[in-house]
Amino acid sequence: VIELSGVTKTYPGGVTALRSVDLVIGYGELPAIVGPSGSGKSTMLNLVGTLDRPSQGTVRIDGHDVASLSDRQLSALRARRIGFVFQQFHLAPGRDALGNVADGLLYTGVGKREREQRAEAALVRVGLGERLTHRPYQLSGGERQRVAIARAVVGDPPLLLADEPTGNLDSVSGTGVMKLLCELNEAGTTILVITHDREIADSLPRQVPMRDGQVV
Amino acid sequence: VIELSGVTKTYPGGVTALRSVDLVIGYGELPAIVGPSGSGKSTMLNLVGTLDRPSQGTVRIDGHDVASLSDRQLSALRARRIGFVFQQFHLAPGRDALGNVADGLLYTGVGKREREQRAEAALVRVGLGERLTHRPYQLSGGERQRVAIARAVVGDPPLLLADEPTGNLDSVSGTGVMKLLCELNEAGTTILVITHDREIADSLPRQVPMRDGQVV
Ligand SMILES: Nc1ncnc2c1ncn2[C@@H]1O[C@H](COP(=O)(O)OP(=O)(O)OP(=O)(O)O)[C@@H](O)[C@H]1O
Ligand SMILES: Nc1ncnc2c1ncn2[C@@H]1O[C@H](COP(=O)(O)OP(=O)(O)OP(=O)(O)O)[C@@H](O)[C@H]1O
Ligand SMILES: [Mg+2]
Ligand SMILES: [Mg+2]
Repeated sequence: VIELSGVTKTYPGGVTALRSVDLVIGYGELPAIVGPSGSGKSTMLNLVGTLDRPSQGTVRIDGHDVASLSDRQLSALRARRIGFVFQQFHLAPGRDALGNVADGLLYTGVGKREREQRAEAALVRVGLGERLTHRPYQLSGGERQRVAIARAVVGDPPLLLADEPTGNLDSVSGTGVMKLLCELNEAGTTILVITHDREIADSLPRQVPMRDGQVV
Repeated sequence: VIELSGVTKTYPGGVTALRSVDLVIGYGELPAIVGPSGSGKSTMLNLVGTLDRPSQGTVRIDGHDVASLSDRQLSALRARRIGFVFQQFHLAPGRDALGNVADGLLYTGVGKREREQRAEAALVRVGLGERLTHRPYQLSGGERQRVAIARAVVGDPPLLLADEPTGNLDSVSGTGVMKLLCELNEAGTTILVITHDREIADSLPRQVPMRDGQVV
């Protein structure tokens, strides 16, 4: 479902975050992407999620060469087929938890009432049933992280990209999140998990180690 | 150096984040504050750091009742005696790494040239000597976290409050940060560390467990 061929990413200013990366992720996989801070993990996830374009090389999602898609086609791809948990969450500050998660269903043709019902169910699933009306500044770090997770999964996307999904969670909440991801994976979701947690990485079926912008 | 007596914190809207907390931290201690997501850890750290006031009870820093200090005296206390590593970093988006850290010395009477030299040394210490001119959006999650750490320690404050300082770091970088904190502690800095990392918590001389707004 994901194929990177010879992917290089150099940022303006000269930092090469990825160097000629080749990687194939099959449908239904659940790999852990691991490696030191600054090794290029989030950069790679952004390219897979079509949030950025490579400087060189090809990114294929579902067989489509991402470079051949228009911005409009890319938006549609992202809205319906890719769920993203960002390392820094990126919640809408003016929306409460329910609104933030319901917005994850905005381009899926689902009506407002159903969006809110499904958003509530997703938030209850991550233990936030009592925080629906809180805005991000009224939530703890780990609560914001769980809102970001709920928003990414509420639309049941076929591909889920999770950047450090348990970084702000205690081991009990973190285990709960990993259990949720494993259940989604068993139901068919392909999930890439960037994690610094050695135990979590080792518990997943495959590990993709990175160092200095390369897959080791 | 820190004394909380009967401290309660209830947010507008009714959430009681802390309930009648009593806690004494002595000079030179290095306790780990642990507990589930939402248990009140960051709230407690904000009260200790005088960034917020309790709804009930007393917070004493260095023997001073925080409630009896004017806003101006509180600002002076924070600028010179307390270093803060925030759970979400709060870096200035328009300043590069060097500027962000140099600003940690702004109210200490140190001239610009020395601020920048000390900022550079602090950044080199956390492995960011090659990222001095990068702005926060040009840094990885773990790099931003390390800039926040460098900014908190550059002024060598007697009290350091660190909220999840290794949450975005791989184990090698995380170990490096804990080593830095232990060295500062040996040199006399009192350090409170909120952490979800069991190994890190167990490696510190004291653990303060929290649950549902109370110290257990
Ligand atoms: N401004 C606010 N208004 C209302 N409730 C709040 C506000 N800030 C925090 N809370 C609530 O207070 C509780 C404690 O928050 P706090 O940030 O102290 O938790 P924490 O222990 O640091 O959690 P984490 O490990 O997830 O960072 C949380 O349940 C949160 O929803
Ligand atoms: N916009 C940018 N401009 C310049 N350099 C950048 C930019 N964004 C990221 N970088 C650099 O690219 C490198 C890789 O960044 P990336 O965010 O992919 O790392 P990471 O593996 O996710 O790290 P972490 O574990 O700390 O989150 C880092 O060294 C970073 O400084
Ligand atoms: Mg990252
Ligand atoms: Mg917190």
